[in-house]
Amino acid sequence: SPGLFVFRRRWKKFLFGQAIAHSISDLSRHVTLQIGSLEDYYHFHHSKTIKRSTFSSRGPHSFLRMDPKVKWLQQQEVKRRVKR
Amino acid sequence: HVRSNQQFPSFNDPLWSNMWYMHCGERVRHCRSEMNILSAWQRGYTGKNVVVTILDDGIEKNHPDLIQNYDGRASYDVNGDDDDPTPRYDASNENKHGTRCAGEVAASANNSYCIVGIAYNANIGGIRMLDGDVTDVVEAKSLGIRPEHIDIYSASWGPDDDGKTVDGPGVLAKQAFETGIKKGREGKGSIFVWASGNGGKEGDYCSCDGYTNSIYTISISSATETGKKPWYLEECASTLATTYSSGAFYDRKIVTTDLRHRCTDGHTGTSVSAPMATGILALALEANPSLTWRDVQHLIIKTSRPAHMQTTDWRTNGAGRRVSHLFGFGLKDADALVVEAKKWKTVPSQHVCIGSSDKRHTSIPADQPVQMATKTNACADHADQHVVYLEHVVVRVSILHPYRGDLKINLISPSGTNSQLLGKRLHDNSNEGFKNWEFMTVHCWGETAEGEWTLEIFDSLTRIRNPHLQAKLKEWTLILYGTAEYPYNMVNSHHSRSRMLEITASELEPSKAAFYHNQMEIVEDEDEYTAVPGRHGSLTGPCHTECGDQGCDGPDANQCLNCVHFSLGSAKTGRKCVSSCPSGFFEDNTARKCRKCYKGCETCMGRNPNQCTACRRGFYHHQETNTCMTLCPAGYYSEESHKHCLKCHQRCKKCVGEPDKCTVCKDRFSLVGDSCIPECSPGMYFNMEAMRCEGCHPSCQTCAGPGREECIQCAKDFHLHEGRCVPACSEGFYPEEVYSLPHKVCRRCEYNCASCEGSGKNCIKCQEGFSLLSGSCVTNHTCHNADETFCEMVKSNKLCERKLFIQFCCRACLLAG
Repeated sequence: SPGLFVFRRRWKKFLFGQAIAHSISDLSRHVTLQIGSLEDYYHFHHSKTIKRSTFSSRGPHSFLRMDPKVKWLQQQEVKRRVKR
Repeated sequence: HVRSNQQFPSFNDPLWSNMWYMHCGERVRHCRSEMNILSAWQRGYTGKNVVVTILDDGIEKNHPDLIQNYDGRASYDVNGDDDDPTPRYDASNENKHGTRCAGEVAASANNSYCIVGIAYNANIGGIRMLDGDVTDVVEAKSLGIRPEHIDIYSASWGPDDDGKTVDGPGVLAKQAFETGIKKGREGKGSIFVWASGNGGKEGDYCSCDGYTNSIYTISISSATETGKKPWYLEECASTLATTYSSGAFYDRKIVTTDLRHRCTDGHTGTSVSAPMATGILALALEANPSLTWRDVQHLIIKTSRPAHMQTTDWRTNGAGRRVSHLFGFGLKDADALVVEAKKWKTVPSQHVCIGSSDKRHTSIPADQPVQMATKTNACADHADQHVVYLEHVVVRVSILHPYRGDLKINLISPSGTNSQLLGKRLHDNSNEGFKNWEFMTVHCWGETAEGEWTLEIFDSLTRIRNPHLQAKLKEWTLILYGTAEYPYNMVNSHHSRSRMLEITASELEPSKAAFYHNQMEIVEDEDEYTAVPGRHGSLTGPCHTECGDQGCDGPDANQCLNCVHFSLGSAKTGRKCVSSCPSGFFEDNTARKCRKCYKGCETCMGRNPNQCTACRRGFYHHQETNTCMTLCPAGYYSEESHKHCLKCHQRCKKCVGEPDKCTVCKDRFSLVGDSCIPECSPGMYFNMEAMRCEGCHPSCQTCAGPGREECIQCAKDFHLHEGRCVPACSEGFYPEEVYSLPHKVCRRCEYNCASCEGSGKNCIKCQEGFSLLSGSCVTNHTCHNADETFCEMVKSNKLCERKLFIQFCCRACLLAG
């Protein structure tokens, strides 16, 4: 319904490089994924975060947010897209 | 119509003859203009070595009409995270969309199956990304799959077209577009084609879709077989061009490939048009693979044709190009596109000039247009940003508004081109306004950027609102894209110039006509039209009949040395003798010259603004002041059949269409329907039967009738609760202030809360079976698996202080200490 957002367990963040992304994901037990052909943007996934929720999650990614090498972090929100 | 070679071999694909949009040249067809695809094929362009992908719900890669051209490297399954884009099959064939779009582009020719794709030798792939949760990451990933391999990404989806959604690409999808145009196709830029929108019936406006409204996407709209607007089509200023699609139920639809190895003749919507445009672009990329993403947009604008696309919205911009909010620059022409593409020279680099933001908060009173002007030198003092010739123009706007759908926004360029950036959207009752929303127009393409730009905002009062709440423009910024040099070389420019000269003055809007008079130098001047000594008598033939007694230098009307009747033009630019002055000029009998009327006048008695006797198209004649105006002033309405400004009823401050169809009333009158009735004092309403003011229910401050359910605003200390005004909210509700209302509204407390204070999240009493914990209600049940380690994790992460986790074994852990 309008105004209802669904959040997914995956997070993206902006870093300085792939090696740093992997080291951070190892420490925080996240899985790192490449986002298409975008450089310095990584997609993080943690099995302990609620898979799909109507509330923004405040789970294990808090460790990610606290890392000084992380410039920007955003939880994925499901968007309504329709075929035309 | 262009060359249609009768010798062109017919295909054996069974639905070839049903592809009506390929055969418009035949007399029996309803479509009157060709997209000239056959002609492009005849030149040998069929999409060879061009790679296209369809961003959608998958592609049936083993469909017999697609298998030959299927390209696995142009495909991916983002939903399933693997290389196989095969759609998920279900009983309703929900995921047929991508396969249908793919067939339009690259179905094989002459294989005795279904149809012939527009680029029937192109490589086709599919990116499965719509059959699952779509997030910013999913979109960014999809838009950036193998940009070095894929040439064109075709998307026929977007945010809801319900007429109330304002949504666009997120941070990452925007980044993917930018990366694509910078690095895709070895630096020439990925081509993103987008369906302009399907919400015509919902009154949607495609500028509220940030994908189709982006400078990086080629926004494609649709026309029916007879060149009309289909019911689903949305309009906006960012639409670049059009292809045929479908219309009402009796109009033919599009034939293409379908799921489960089938064919269909029922494909419809703007989804038809984007892949059709994609196929045509594949032909152009075969003709010239070195085209950049901006070359492609320039080419589309140069070669698309308004012919037979039916709308009154066609206008000519300051660069001489005809453009409409429905069809962009017109119907795509494949033949013209490949011919131009073949000889194309890359346009100069793109400059971006970002104007300074105007942050003055401006109130926008209802029903009165508000104009904000800004003068720009288009960054002339920064060589790397200087924009002389325009491409896209973006206006970034922040507006507060209690009912967003009532807003209309226009942008007027220095050349006078008026783009409607936003139309009224009746279904959009959001109070969120626009926050840094970027509206884009292509209508000023080719014009010069320098000069005065005007943003016009109109807040039309279409529903009952709190009269004290006004819309407010918080900030706006003009962003100009374009080039410092003229973008076309002489070979290329020949075509456009010849097109320009085909436009007659009567076709132009008044402001453009004035501009063109300057461009074509048909300006009058004050110097005398006298004979040149020594040249008289050198002719052997007769002079033009309009030449006077001083003779001529040649046989034409522009070679006279004086005139019998009137002279038109100037000495600098050439003038000629005419028997009567054309429209826009009046006859100065003393000087025997045609002198220009004031801007907007079609005919006039003199050059002053109040001497107009008839107005040009787009202007209304005010008979009391003899002036021409684009908008009738307050107290007058525009009478469309004769284009006059006529007086409203004495009670109306403003009216539309008829004198007593009021939209705004004079002081001491209120609008009811479209009539102005005497205004009643607070707490009263006007009883139409008794024709007198009568009292509202005591709980109402204003009302539409005597009942307690007819309050418009609640009386002091009353709150709105389920349609009534009540002194206090009932249990389980709390009063909350609402931006657009003068009184509070009762909102429900959080789930499981019986009574709350201040906000829904501050519970003071829980429902049975729940206990109060930090303002929330937690279940009385306890968790069985809450061991010591688990509770330590709960404690160290302070989960019980967080609303989301408060049901999360908190009680069990608390009881366990």
